[in-house]
Amino acid sequence: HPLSRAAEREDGGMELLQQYLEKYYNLGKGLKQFVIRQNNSPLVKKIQEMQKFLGLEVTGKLDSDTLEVMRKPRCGAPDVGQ
Amino acid sequence: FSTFPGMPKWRKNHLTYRIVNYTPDLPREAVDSAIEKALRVWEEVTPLTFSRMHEGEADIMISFAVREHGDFIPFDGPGNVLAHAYAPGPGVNGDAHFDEDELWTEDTTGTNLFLVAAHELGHSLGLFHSANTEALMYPLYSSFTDLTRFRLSQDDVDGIQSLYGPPPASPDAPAVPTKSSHRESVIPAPCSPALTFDAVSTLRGEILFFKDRHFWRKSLRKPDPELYLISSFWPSLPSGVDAAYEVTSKDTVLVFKGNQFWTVRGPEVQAGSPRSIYTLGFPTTVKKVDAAISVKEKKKTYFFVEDRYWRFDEKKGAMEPGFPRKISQDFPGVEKVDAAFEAFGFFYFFNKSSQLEFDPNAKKVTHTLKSNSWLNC
Repeated sequence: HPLSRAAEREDGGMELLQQYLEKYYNLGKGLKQFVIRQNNSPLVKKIQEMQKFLGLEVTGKLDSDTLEVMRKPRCGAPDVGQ
Repeated sequence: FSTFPGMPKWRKNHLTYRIVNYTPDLPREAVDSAIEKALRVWEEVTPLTFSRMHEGEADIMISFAVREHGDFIPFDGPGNVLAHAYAPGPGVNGDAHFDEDELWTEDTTGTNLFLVAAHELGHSLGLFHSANTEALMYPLYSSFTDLTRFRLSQDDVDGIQSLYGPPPASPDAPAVPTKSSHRESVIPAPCSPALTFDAVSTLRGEILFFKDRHFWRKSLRKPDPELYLISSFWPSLPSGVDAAYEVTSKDTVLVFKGNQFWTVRGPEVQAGSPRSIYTLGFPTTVKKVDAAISVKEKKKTYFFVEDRYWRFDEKKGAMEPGFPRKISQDFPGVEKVDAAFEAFGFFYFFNKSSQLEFDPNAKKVTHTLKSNSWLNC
């Protein structure tokens, strides 16, 4: 059975989030298994770090504003140090 | 703003760049122009200057590439990552790579090359990403930037000046502020009542007013003068020139500083430049030329040095005998000249912030003007 549209969106967003955080915010591979709802999970912390850097409201959630910014074209130099 | 870990920066102020290849999306001239303009953005707020190389290894190598392109950081196809660049240093460091899978444009219908290049060259000079959304060094591309009014944010200026400091100060003209009010930019204010010029020359029907590292280009076809860095047209010319004049019959402009002069034809500095002013026939007691005027009908050039002048025969290529003479003796009302040019049959002499219009036939001053009257002030 095909996924519902809502599920498709969420899954697509999670994929984008995973790749984005891995590429630009040093998120270790395999961290997707952490539940995003846990406030102290590494994923939430990375989302907060990204939201703070990008001047977004720091919610720790993958909201529409965060997704929109993540889809904007950008410079390929990562925003974190070596 | 932020800098790279360890704060890498160039240990010299004059850097070279090379455009290794071109995108097929734009004419070559448009790529050249976007890169030059992007470099100028940083040049105007630092002591840094840039010159272009056409072969060999330059400090900043600029290229267009797709996917994996030899640096182990592959591009990702259309969208998302547009470009990346490396911090100052040897080899790949300092280089800027642009994703050829983007559609590069001069406007914002695609990805504007100038905006991305200005950002990437900020990396090449040592700036890392900024968290300030107004900053050029913010990592996200904004297609809503007004290209006609583009300027660096205060954050960008503070960032780059934390590495290289401000540009050298202009000695006299109050400047247009481009950064913190306690520091001055060298961008000269055209309508400052204290404005003086280093030199003035015609060039192919336009008038060039030289000031420190810049010149205004006044075309009679355009109402507003345009300000450029001398180095953006002629990278090997010095700043703070003493005198300049055009020999229209040879389509050249001679630019003087100290006891040397450079010959330029359009955008090219001629081979053999600079040459010594003594090859023109000046005695070695002359250390610099204050101003020069060439009169094309008579093929004579007048060189002004302190309160005297020499006359050079362009046909014979030699100084005329009987010179130097006192300026005031043959140009009544004129004592000393900082800069000069000839237009519409009149000589225009600049001294400090004043300008005298002189009729060489009537041998008298016909008007006294402010020096910046040509700049719509």
